[in-house]
Amino acid sequence: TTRTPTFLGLDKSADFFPESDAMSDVIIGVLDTGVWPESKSFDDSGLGPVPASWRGQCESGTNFSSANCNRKLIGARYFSRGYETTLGPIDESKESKSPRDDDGHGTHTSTTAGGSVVQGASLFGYAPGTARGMATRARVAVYKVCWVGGCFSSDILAAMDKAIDDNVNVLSLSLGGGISDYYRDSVAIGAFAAMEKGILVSCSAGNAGPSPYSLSNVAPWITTVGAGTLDRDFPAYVSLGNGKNFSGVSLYKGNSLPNKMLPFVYAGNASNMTNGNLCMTGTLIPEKVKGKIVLCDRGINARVQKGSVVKAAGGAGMVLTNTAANGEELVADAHLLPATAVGQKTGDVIRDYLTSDSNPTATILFEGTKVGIEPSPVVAAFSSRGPNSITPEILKPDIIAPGVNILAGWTGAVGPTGLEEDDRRVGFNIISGTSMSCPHVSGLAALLKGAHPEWSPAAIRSALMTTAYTAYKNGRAIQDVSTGKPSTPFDHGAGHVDPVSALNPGLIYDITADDYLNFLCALNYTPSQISSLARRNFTCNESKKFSVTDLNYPSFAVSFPAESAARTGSVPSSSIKYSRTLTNVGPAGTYKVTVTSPSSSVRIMVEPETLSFSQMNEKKLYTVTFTAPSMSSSTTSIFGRIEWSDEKHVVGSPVAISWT
Amino acid sequence: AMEKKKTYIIHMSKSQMPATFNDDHTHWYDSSLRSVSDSAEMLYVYNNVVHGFSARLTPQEAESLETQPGILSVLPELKYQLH
Repeated sequence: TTRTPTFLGLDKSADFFPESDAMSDVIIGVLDTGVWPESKSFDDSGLGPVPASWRGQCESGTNFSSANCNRKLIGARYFSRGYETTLGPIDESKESKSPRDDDGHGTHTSTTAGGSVVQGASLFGYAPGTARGMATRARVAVYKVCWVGGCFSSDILAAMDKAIDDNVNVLSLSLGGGISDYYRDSVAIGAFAAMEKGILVSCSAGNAGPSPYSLSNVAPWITTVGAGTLDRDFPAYVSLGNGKNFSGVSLYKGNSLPNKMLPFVYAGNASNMTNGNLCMTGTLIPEKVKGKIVLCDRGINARVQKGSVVKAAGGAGMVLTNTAANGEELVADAHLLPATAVGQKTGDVIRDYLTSDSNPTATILFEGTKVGIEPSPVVAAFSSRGPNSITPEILKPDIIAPGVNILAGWTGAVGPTGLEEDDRRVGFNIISGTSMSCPHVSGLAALLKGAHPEWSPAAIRSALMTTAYTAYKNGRAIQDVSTGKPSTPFDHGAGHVDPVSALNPGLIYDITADDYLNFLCALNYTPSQISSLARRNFTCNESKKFSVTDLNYPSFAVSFPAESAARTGSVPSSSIKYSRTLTNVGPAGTYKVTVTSPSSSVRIMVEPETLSFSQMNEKKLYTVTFTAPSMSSSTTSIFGRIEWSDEKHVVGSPVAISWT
Repeated sequence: AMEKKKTYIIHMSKSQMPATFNDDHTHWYDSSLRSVSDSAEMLYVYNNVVHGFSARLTPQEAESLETQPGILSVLPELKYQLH
């Protein structure tokens, strides 16, 4: 990626992340649509021999041979039996029955996580710079499990099964399914086995935001990653005939619009279809759009397809407006015609102009790439949100990372829009989604694994979470673009990832496989459900009282019982006790706790208030007792923070308190 | 007409594998599958993530398999999307 390393402080941290051999022994496995091995991001110059720990292979198939692998791309496998059994044999004229990426998504995610340094990268000149993955010296192994017709769980399980045999250290999955309990969710099942083998599994949180309860991949043994923006934008203004200008974004590159105002028409008025405003295939009347700028509304079909529809109908350009679902979040696209994307409010004003002006005109002014944009990061509107619908007491997402307008490697099989009619071919493409933020964290986890080979997956995640930031340098809270207000832990989890701080977190919250099994007991899993998930006979100790609040998670989600409808007399209050164990991974030190309680009605008591550590890996336990009056379930959640500090390290945990 | 087959993930309890299989769990899986269907094909045998396998079954065969000894669960395959 370009810009992200700077944004994350990685460019200044070369000495922090020792380019030691340990770093280049870390292997990132990516389950996705495969890989385009010719991408410059898989250049292996300067890399030593493949790590001795590697057990994987470079499988051959359509348009792919084992010669396509090297010391950077050390493994490539594909899994299609589940896909083919359900949808029929792969049509090899349409997709490669091999690890080859015909889509682009897999090349983008794998190069984001572990791509080599590539000078002079850009997309048509946009987002120019030196592209590099998060862990430039890590090795990459790809497992193709996603095909044109989707990603099937029997294939995903087979890939995870093989990745464990192959000895990867990190698994990156930018995919998700519907919300189902952990023992029914193949990603959760596979991730449990990987976690037991010391493999950190990083997954995308989903793009169903900003609705609450919209997360995917919420198992506590998975690192769940939401998306935030960078400090980079691609402005393309809409200039109207009434002299007004409006901000938009675009990645269009091609013949400019004529240097004059053009007639401007609303798609809804240039169609015989009721949903003509959406610029779907075959809905625009060419006579009404020819040579004009067309205003289209987002929704239903892909954004880039709208541009293609306008172009096919003879339109000169397109202004694409957000709807309430995306609000003011602007995602840039490499449209096939001069086009720009504007926010919902702007769209409303422009629509008014189109209906009120008798001779509406417009043009689009492209400004290229701008950096230093503030505020940044903001939580992306599409980033899925908590609370965790499966276990409300486990706060998710865990963290956010860059996921909007991310440049990374691309396939040579399709153009940047992925549309059939797009015959352009690019080495890098700019796309958005939690699919992009997940591999950022996968790569950063690989960096930490290289620096601390002895750390468990939970320790690595803890370091990333407790050092994440929730405020800008000016002290203001990170914003949520969908509300324009400060985001909450249900939006950003522990905050935005800060890899340089994560390298030396001071203390970590570690979690073992047995801790997770006790967690399943607390969920009242049956022995059969536990056995399905953990592949062992594990009986919950009848004499022990299990609680989900005992899972040593680096964040807190507290669910108080909502008050019963009829309440008489004084307001009852209830208390919930959490216990946590901190492990020292830094120098000796004494840590003092600071509690930020969200409101006077909620009491957060931490005991003890001081923890002293004299040696590495020393463990200390503390308890937190939350006390709050019972409130109605409609009470909005409130948020606090628990921080331990020895003046050199801050070990921060978000607290989300709800009444359910 | 043959009921439409679907793919299922079958979780087995290895500790209940009959001694006659001499620890050859793949053979045990296969014989469990054969007990409900002559034609069912095994897609994958898993070793690390699941003790079990995936197979193509009719809903009726899936239901019948679930009652076999040593079977923990027979879960329908799920489809996932890229994010």
